[in-house]
Amino acid sequence: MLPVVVVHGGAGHVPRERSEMSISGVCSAARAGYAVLQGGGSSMDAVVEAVSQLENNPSFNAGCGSVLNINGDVEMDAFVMDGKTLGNGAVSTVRNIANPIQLARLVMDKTNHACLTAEGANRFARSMGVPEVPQESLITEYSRWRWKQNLEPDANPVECQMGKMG
Amino acid sequence: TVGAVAVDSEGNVACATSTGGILNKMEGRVGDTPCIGCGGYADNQIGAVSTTGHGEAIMKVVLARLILFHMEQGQSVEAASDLGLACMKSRVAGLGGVITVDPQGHWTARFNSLQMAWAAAQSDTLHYGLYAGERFTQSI
Repeated sequence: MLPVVVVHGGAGHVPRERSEMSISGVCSAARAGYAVLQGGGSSMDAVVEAVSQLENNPSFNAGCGSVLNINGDVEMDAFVMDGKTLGNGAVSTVRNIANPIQLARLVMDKTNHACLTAEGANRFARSMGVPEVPQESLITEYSRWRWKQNLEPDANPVECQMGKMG
Repeated sequence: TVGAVAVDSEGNVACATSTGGILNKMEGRVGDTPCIGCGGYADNQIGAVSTTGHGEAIMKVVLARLILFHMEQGQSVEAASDLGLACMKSRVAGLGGVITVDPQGHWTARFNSLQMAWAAAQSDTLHYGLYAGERFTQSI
């Protein structure tokens, strides 16, 4: 039964024209995580690799392709947890970082805190040599279009994103 | 939101979850993802979970740790995931999805929204789906 890796690309509304990209994205991320396990990597290595791939894929709401906040900016959250030690690390409302999941792992490995937020998380990234990227590189045409669409007074962003109940 | 759970050949479990959050959220809004027990949880003695969905609802039921609680009570990965999602739906009308594994390598992908893209790699077989009930396979 072992090893195994499972990934998700987010619950909610996936427009028909984007479903192919979503499926191929999660399949390649699962393959990448499984390759890490087959190469003797740890389960933590595997989940960080798989999620990094999904963050780099503009089809998903994480890293590049993140949704925008009300001001049109990208603020991201990420979390990792190790079942062997119960070690965990997280970042919240972090900006200008391509792979927040790798920063969350650094919080777990290099600090004795559980979560770093906002400017503190960005300062920690700089101290760890994690390069900052321009916000524009994280914004896609689709995420900007959805942001504009949901600025209307009668918009319902949660329903737009989550869709209907299954 | 994106996420992953894994069990390596030594039986160690782990989880990872990353997100841009909710569309047009207020500046500074933090959802479930970075909150331990909500966006994810991992314990070698029980299993690992990564969650996605309406963060404010997931936090109210502490969804990831709730699912592992049900597994501690003897429920399967699938039954525990469904119980957690049903609690979120009935208590706070929350929509979402989860991926769950146990240390023996049993896994599931469950959701109460219309769609969730997921994939699983095990024993050189790739399983995947998008709509409820879908489960396609191909060789890795």
